[in-house]
Amino acid sequence: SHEHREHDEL
Amino acid sequence: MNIFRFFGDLSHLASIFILIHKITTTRSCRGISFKTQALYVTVFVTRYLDLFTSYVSLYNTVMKIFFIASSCYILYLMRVRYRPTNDPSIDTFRLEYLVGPCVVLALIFNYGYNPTELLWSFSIFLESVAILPQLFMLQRTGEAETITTHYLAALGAYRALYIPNWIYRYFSEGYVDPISVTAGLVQTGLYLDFFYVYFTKVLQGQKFELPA
Repeated sequence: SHEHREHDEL
Repeated sequence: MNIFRFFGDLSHLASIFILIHKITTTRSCRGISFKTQALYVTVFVTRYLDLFTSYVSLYNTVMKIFFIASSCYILYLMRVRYRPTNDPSIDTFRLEYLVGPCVVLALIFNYGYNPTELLWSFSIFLESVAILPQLFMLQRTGEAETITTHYLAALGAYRALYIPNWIYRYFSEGYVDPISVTAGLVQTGLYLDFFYVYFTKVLQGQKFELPA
């Protein structure tokens, strides 16, 4: 699941 | 972080410095689409709202603040300081054709129905097409100052470098972000025509001119 994932790319 | 992403981000930084250099040294924003620049401010502000909610790294935070600040500064240069050199009559791409579909796409494809995720997704889709008013303007005028083409080349290189970054991340971390990858491939594709002329003309020392 992608939930609560962090968007680390700019 | 891998070298593709790092150099991609450096290329993005370089593109912004080239653009600011072009505007301030020629004291003119001729040939630059205000609409594209306004879309980039929208992209950065909607995507980097997470500055206040999640911390990734110092690098990440500094870059986010830089992108928001520099894009706002470019709008200031175009709208205030060098306003007389900005010609809205050739910057005619209809923004509603870009923003509307991006809102719809973000509502369909996202990683969570909350404001932060929806705005993040919207910003990814919007970034993928934000360059269109600029490319449309280039197509219309049929030529560009060399410095402007260097700006576009650096911006395109940033996008192109994100592709090997995703391939690398897939093999090293098993990480795939389908929304970023899909939108990113579309975005990079938009530069292909430009890159063809850039490599065959500008880098051979000729002026950027499109066939009539």
